[in-house]
Amino acid sequence: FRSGADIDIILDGAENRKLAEIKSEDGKKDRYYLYYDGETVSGKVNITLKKPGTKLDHLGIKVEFIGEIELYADRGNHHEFSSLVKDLARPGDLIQNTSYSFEFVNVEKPYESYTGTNVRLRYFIRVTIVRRLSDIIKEMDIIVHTLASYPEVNSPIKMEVGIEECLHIEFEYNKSKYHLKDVIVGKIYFLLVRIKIKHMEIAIIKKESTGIGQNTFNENETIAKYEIMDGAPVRGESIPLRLFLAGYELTPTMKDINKKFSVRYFLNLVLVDEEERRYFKQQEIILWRKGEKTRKQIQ
Amino acid sequence: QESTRRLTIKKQTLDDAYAAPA
Amino acid sequence: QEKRLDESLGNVKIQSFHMKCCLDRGKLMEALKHASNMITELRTNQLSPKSYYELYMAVCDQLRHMEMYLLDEFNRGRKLADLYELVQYAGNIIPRLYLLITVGLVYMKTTPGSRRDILKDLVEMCRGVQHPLRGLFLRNYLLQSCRNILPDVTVEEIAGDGDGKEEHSGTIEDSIEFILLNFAEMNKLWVRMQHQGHTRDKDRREKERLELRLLVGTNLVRLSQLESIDIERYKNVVLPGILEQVVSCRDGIAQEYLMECLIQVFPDEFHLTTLQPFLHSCAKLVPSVNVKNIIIALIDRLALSKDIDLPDDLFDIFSSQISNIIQSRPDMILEDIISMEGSLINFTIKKINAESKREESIDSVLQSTLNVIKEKCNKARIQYRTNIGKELLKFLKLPITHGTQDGQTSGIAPIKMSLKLKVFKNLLKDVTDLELQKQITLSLLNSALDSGIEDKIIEENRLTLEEIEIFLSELCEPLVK
Repeated sequence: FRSGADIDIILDGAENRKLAEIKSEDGKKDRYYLYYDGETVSGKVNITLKKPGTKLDHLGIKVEFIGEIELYADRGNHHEFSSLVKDLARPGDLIQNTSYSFEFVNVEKPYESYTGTNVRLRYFIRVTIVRRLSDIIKEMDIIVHTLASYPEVNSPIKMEVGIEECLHIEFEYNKSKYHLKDVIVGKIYFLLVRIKIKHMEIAIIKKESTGIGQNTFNENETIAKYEIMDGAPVRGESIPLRLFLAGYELTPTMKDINKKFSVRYFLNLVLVDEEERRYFKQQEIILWRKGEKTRKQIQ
Repeated sequence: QESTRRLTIKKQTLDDAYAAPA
Repeated sequence: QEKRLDESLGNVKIQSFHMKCCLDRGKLMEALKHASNMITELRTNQLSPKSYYELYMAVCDQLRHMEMYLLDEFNRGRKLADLYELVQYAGNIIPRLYLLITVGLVYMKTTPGSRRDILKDLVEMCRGVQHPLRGLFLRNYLLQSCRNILPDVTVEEIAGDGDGKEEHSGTIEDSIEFILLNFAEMNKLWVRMQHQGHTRDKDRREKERLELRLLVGTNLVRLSQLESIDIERYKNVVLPGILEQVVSCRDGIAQEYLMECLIQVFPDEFHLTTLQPFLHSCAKLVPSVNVKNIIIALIDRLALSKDIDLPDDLFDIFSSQISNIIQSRPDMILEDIISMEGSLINFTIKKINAESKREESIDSVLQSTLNVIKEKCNKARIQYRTNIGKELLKFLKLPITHGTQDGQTSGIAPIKMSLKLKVFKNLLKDVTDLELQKQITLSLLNSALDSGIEDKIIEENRLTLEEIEIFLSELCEPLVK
C-alpha cells in the first residue's frame, strides 16, 4: 500500500514571495509562503513516479484550495469556510512523471491564519491522486495575513479607577487600536496612594474563545509582562509608559471568526503591593495588521 | 521619534512631591 | 551584607565576561542580553547603600565597555538605528533604563541632532524608578553619563555659528532644564528615604542618607561647570529652580547640605547678585537646619573673595537679611546668632576699608547683637563659663583684636578700638557677667603689655587722658572688682 508517486507543489512566483512564520501546535515555528486576500494562488503540481516505467492507475487527480478551522476539542470535524477545487486529470494511468498547472484566481481569504491553544485556522493547497484503495495526498500550507488601514477613529483610552480611601489612579493609553508594530504610549497618574506599592507592570493578555453560547471555552495567555514602575510613588506622580508591540508575538484581534472562535487582546495594568496583593485594571485593545506598503508611504 | 514618544504629564506639586507617604 | 555583595559582584563578573565575549564575536543582541542580566543585579533590595554603591560601580565599569563598542561600531559606519527601540524591549525597568541611557549616550555622541530629544526622554523615563536608592543611583548614572555631552551653547551662538549646527542639537537651556529636573527628582527620592523602614532605624537611615548626599549634590556641581550659565541665567533660572526644591522639601539634612553646596560650587559673582533670594530662602529653612553655618559659609566666602567689586550696600543686605532670619526663627539658639553676627564683623573687618565706615558697621552689628541678647535673656546676664559665654567672648574679641587701624592686633590698638566702638562698652556691661567682662579687660591689658610699649602710651599720645580715664574706670572696673 505504499504510495507509488511523490507529489510536489511549486507555487508561481515563489522566489519573489515572502515567507511568514506561524507557530505550530507543538510550539515550533513554521515558515510558509505569505498570501493576502484576493490574490491569485497558482502554480504547478509535479508528480514523480517512484518506480519509473511502472504504471500508476488513478481515479482522477485534483487540486484544492482550502481554508478551514479546526477546534482541537473536536478534532474529527474540520470546518471548511473556503473550498475551491480544480480537476487536473481525469481517471486514467500515469506512466511517466507529469506536471500540471493550476490557478485559483483572486481567491477570497477572509481570515488570517492562526494557530492557538484550542483552535487552528489554516489555508492549504491539497493535491489528491484518487485511487481505489488509498489516495495519494499532498498538502502545502500557506499563510494568510489580513491587512487593515489606519482606523478613522482611534480615540485614546483614559480612565480613572480606584479603591476608595486606598488607591486612585488615572491611566491613559494613547490609542484603543494598535497595529502589530505599534507603540503603546501612555501614563499612569497617581491621585491617591495609601498602600505600599512594590512595583507596577502592564501585561498583554490574549483571550482565545472557542465555541458558541454555553459551550464557549476561554483560554487566557499572558503574552508579555512589562514592568513600568519600580518602587512606591506618592500622590501626583506620573509614570510614563512606552511599550513596543514589535517585541512580542501577537496576532490581529479576531472577532467571531466564522462563528467559531475569537482572539482578543487586553492590557492589564497591575500594581503589586509589599504583601503581594495585586490591584489590576483590564482594558481591551484592538490589534490590527498594517500593510508594509502603507507603512513605507507614511515614512 | 517613535522611540522617544511620551504623553504630556501633569506637573506634581511641590507639596505632593515631598509629602510623606500616606 | 558582604556575602550578598560578593554574590552579586560574582554574577556581574560572569555576565560581563559573556557580554564581552559576545561583543568580540560581533553578536550584539546576545551581548545586550548578558548586559541586561548583569544590570539585573541592581534590582536587589538586599544591600545597604554602601554595598549598593560598590555593585553599581562594578556594573558601570562594565557598561563602559558596551558604550565603547557601540561607539566603535557607529564610527565604522554600522547603522544601529533601531537600538534605542530594541533596548526598550527589556521587561524589567532597571536593566531597561540603564541600557537606554548607555545607548542614548552613544546616539548623542554620534548624532548631535538627537541630543535635545534624547536628553529629555531619558530624564523623563527615569520617573519609572520610584524606589529611592535604586532611583538615586540610576539618575546618578544618567547625570554622569551625560556630563560631557550636555549642550553648552546659547541660541545666539548657534545662530551666529556659520557651520550650520542645528538648534535641536540643544542649547544651554536644554541642559539647565535637564539637570534641574534630574536634581528635583533625585532630591525627592533622597528626602523620601527618611520615611522608609521602621522608626527605630531612623538614625541608621539618616546616616545612610548622609552617605548618599553627594549623588544629589553632583547635579549642582554639574550646573556650575556649564560655562554658558551667566549671571542672568543663574539669577533667573538656575537659582530659583534649586531654591524652590530646597525650601519645599522641608527636610533638614537636604536643606543644610544643599545650601552649603550652592555656596561652594558657584562663583562669588553669582552669590553677590543673588544674596537677597538666597538669604530669604535661609529664613524659610526648617528649624533643625543649622542656618548659622550656611550664613557664615557665605559671608566668609565673600570676605575672602579677591578681584571682585563688592557692592557698597553688601553689608546692609547681610545685616538686614540676618535680622530677618533671626526674626523668622525664634528657636534659633543664641550661640548661633552670636556666631552669625561674628561672621558679619569678620566680613566688615576684611572688606570695609574706610575706617569710620568700618567702625560704624561694627557698631551696628554690636547693637543688633545687644538687642537680641536682651530680648532672649531678658535681664539675665550671660555667664562666662557657658557655651554662650565662650561664643560671646570670641565675638567681642573679634572687633577689638582684628578690627583695628591697619589691622593691628596688639599694643594699645585694641584698647583704642574698644573705646571707639560706642556699643562695645554697653554690650559688655549690660549683658555679661563679671567674669566675662574681666576676661575682655585682661585681654586688652595683656595685649598692651605684651607689645612692651607700656611706657610709651602717654609719651606718644596714643591714648588721650580722657580715653585712659574711661578705660581704667569703666573697662577695668570688673578687674578691680
